[in-house]
Amino acid sequence: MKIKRLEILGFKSFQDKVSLEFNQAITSIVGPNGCGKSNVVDAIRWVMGEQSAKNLRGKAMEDIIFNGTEYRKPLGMAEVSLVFSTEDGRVPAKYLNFTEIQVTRRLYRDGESDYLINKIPCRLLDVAELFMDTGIGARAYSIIEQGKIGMILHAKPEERRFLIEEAA
Amino acid sequence: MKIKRLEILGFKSFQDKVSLEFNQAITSIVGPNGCGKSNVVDAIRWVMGEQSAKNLRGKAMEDIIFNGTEYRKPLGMAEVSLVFSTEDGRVPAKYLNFTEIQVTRRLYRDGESDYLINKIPCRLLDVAELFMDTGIGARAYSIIEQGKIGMILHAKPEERRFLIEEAA
Amino acid sequence: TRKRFLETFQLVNEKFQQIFPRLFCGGHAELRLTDEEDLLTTGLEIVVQPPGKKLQNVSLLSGGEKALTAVALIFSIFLIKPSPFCLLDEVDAPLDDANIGRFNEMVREMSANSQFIIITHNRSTMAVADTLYGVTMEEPGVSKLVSVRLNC
Amino acid sequence: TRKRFLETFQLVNEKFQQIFPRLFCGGHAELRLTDEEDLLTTGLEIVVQPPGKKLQNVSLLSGGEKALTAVALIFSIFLIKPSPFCLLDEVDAPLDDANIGRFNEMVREMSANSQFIIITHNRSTMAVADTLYGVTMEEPGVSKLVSVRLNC
Ligand SMILES: Nc1ncnc2c1ncn2[C@@H]1O[C@H](COP(=O)(O)OP(=O)(O)OP(=O)(O)O)[C@@H](O)[C@H]1O
Ligand SMILES: Nc1ncnc2c1ncn2[C@@H]1O[C@H](COP(=O)(O)OP(=O)(O)OP(=O)(O)O)[C@@H](O)[C@H]1O
Ligand SMILES: [Mg+2]
Ligand SMILES: [Mg+2]
Repeated sequence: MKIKRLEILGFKSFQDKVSLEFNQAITSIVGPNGCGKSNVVDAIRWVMGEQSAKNLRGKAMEDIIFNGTEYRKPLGMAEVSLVFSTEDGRVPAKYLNFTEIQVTRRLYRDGESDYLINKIPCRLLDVAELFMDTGIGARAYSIIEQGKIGMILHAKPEERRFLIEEAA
Repeated sequence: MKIKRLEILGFKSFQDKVSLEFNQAITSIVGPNGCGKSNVVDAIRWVMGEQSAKNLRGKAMEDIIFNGTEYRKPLGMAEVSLVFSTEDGRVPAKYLNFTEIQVTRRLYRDGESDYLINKIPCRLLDVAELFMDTGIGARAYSIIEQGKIGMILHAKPEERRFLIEEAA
Repeated sequence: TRKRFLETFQLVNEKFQQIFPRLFCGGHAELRLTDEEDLLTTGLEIVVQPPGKKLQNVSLLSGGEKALTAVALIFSIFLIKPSPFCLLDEVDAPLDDANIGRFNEMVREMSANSQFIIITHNRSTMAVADTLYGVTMEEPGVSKLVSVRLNC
Repeated sequence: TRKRFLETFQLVNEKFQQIFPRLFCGGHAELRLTDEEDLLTTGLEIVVQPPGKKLQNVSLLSGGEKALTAVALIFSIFLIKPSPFCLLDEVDAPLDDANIGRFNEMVREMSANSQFIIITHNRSTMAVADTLYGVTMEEPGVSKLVSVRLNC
């Protein structure tokens, strides 16, 4: 499966819907400090199932919902969709007749949370299974967050073994 | 007291004697990765009395002595001198008739260690006193090491109070 | 010393509230004591609101915003009790061009009273320096110094 | 799984010994298990010798050397078991121009098999991209996307 598109709405600083096409080999995201680049990384981690707000720089998961600005009100929901193309055929059997697979995650301020695959509600377990079967899982060595590259060398040897474990 | 000059010999990657004049308001140190810029910072911390090898990226204090390269042998001693000008008059009484004050620290591979002020052997205590009296002490807010700027925001509130304590 | 801690805290806080908007081109930040009753053990909290944004957890700030906030605090303390010199090793690494520009302006101002020694890979930071020292390793593992004097 | 851990370790180690000299333009590095007897709890040690320098504690390496070594390890694991995509957020921040050049060359090679999404402030890293997305905050606190398509 290849990533095709990322859609962000109400997630962190993305009040208005934003859609990023990822159909090229190398995509670069640029912009001034604080404009939202790392928030895109957080959005990808989140839609892939991140359960810890701390790993998204928040204190509570509610922190990832657009919180308003000096002039705009907060939103009541965050929604991120990751769309994959199935053209390389490496897809679980039940998705073989789809050209794309869309994984959506929503969070409401009251704490209610939804997962959808191709717009059909499902459980976190189904999303986790899909990512596991297709090898898309957010492995530690496929997402390097800002400032985290140094941790590999500063970590204790026992803390580093997970890198090999994830690839094994 | 103002810094006038830093002399490094046998400290970390400085096998040959290197002398940096600091008589300007803003001095910038530049160069490729691994060429020795942060080692200059380590040299300044060390001559000012740093006692922990860990704070100098080493495991044992012996690590700061030039360890040789593929083609050159290790040295047996590291020596760093920091020279201050006394022209602004803020100097302890016993140094009033000097135009400069030179603080020197040496470390030999056998662990033997020397401190000198104006080339006269003295104790670490004398060097510490001199720095304390002249307000030159390596306060946490006057030396920001590479990669350490982020710690201030990531630290716990109790860990940050030392910044105020040092200025008080 | 409780009294001195509180006095210093208040002076630094005042300065921080001036310095932050200069580096961020607006916005607002302040320091708070976690326990005003116990000055011997109280922690130091940092509250930050970049221009136009809402007050949120400091953890949600971007890498560059966190670095610039830390610089604002360091400079505030420095202005209250200057050291003869200030050594900054690649603090500009996470900053964008606009922030580096304001950072360098402030360094130039503060260098009237203290010597600054700045390690950087950034060209505009180099441009602010009076003296440039190049460190090289023509021979691998052996540092050599090349001095390039910019201004007099 | 002990067997798989050891096999993966050996494959990654082999790759790491090829990748490191490419990024460092020479030198040598390898991985070692701290306890070969106990594969379930053994740690992973990294031994590094930049070109021309002596083998020393990894802690003594420079900021840029540490980052580039970590990148070499990450890329080695990635080449042994590729993920469909790789997300790198400002990993080039501590690197000098020469190292950024070699880093970008390697990203371009690896992008034949995986999609790379790279966040950067560096112009030469931007130049390697096929598509550039600019994120802006014309209105403070609200992210907007501007797409600049470079190649087709
Ligand atoms: N829930 C939220 N609502 C609104 N804004 C938010 C929310 N969470 C985070 N932000 C804002 O997002 C900004 C951080 O964005 P991000 O980390 O993506 O910046 P960046 O582009 O990576 O910058 P840098 O180059 O400094 O790393 C912060 O200013 C923060 O206030
Ligand atoms: N005792 C020693 N003998 C010889 N070389 C040493 C010694 N200690 C450290 N070094 C070398 O010094 C180099 C690190 O230098 P330094 O940290 O000053 O680099 P830098 O110029 O700051 O680079 P960067 O831009 O990546 O931060 C390392 O390659 C290390 O091997
Ligand atoms: Mg960022
Ligand atoms: Mg350095």
